[in-house]
Amino acid sequence: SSLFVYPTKIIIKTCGTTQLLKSIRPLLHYARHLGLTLCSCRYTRGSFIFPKAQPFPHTTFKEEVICLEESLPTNLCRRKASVMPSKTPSHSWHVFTASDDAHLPGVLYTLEVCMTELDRVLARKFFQRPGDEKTGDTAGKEMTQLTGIGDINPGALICDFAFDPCGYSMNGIIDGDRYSTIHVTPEDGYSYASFECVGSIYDDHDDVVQILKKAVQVFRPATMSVSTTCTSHEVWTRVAGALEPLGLKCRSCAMDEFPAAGSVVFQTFTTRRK
Amino acid sequence: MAVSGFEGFEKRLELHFFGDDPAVTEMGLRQLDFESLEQVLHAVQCTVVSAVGNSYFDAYVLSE
Repeated sequence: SSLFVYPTKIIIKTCGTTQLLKSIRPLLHYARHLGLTLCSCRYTRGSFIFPKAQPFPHTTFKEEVICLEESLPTNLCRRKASVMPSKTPSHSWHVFTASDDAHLPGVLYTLEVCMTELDRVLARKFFQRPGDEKTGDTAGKEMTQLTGIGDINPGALICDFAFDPCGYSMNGIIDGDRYSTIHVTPEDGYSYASFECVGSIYDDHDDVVQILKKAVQVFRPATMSVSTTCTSHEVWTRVAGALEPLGLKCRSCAMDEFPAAGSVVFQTFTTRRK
Repeated sequence: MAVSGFEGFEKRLELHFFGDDPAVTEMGLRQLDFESLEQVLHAVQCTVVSAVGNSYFDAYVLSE
């Protein structure tokens, strides 16, 4: 899980049975004391592997939306919730956005990649060796190096951590105000990895293609989804072009518009053998 | 947790703020002390396990 704190922006991404939406009220409280007012909110997630294990308010998307609606101030009057479908019913993308009247989408895009059925040999690299006395930090550094994660953005400042007995999280700081993050649950049967990065619509779009290719090759998943939140259509149209040479075929693509967020495009891919 | 599985799929929340005082917004939320962040994370049921930052933002790796 990851937390990014900017002067006027905060991003929290958590997995497991965490109760993420319970952070909203305390965050608003602390922000108010700093003289800051909330102007937009975006909540996203995929379909849970174990939905029945999720605690309230994450039991259903409907409950999550109610919780969001009740937690957010009334100045965030432009609100929208949507479940974006795919051809696989177990892979949907859940999006809620809210903003005030003045908030406009920025020039940054967000790429959220969810990968399942990871290559077993590659996933094994995210297990600590029995008897290994390494700490989470040192084991994390070793995994970053051994798996090729460190080569995705060679210039990034990386903060990595390996969990005991398995699992891995990494935050990367790239080009000043840009971040990337990777989280891995390598256990066979429910293996999962996520990759997320931000970029600008003014960037060279070949950069995102190269980064996406490198990230996916670390895990070689059988199934993956890519959600692109962006005001420009230049980014999402490059995604399939990046993944198809790796043997991943685009099976579905859904698009929706959200106030103050721009377009959200949700694409799913599976290996050609599936 | 169901069966023996660990839920990998993340929930992601992004909040944007504005302020009228440029002196405040220059550092803004980064002025929050670690104890306050820990209280927020306590509500989520996470803790900080590692951290890094630069002049633009702070990045924390969390438990879970």
